[in-house]
Amino acid sequence: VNGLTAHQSQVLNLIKTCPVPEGMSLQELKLQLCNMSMSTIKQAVEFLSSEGHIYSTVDDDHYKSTDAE
Amino acid sequence: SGLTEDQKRRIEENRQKALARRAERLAAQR
Repeated sequence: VNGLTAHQSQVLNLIKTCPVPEGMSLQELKLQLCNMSMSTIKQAVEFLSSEGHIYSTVDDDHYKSTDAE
Repeated sequence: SGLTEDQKRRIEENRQKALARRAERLAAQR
């Protein structure tokens, strides 16, 4: 629908729900998306970041959505 | 929050860059 794969949508939706200012870490994403491998999650994060859906916060392990707020 | 001023600035900069990328992508689609 939005031009994203199922994996990319799942990752984006989880990041969107994260209320803390530093966003969600890759480790937290992995815990919630236990059906996805870390490399799949990282690929989705990289794509979403390049498209401007998400951005890194305090370090390259934490991400927030531009749709939040 | 427990973030330093530096971290807050970095987050805001990255947010602005991401919004610019998003706008660029959307413009390219049209």
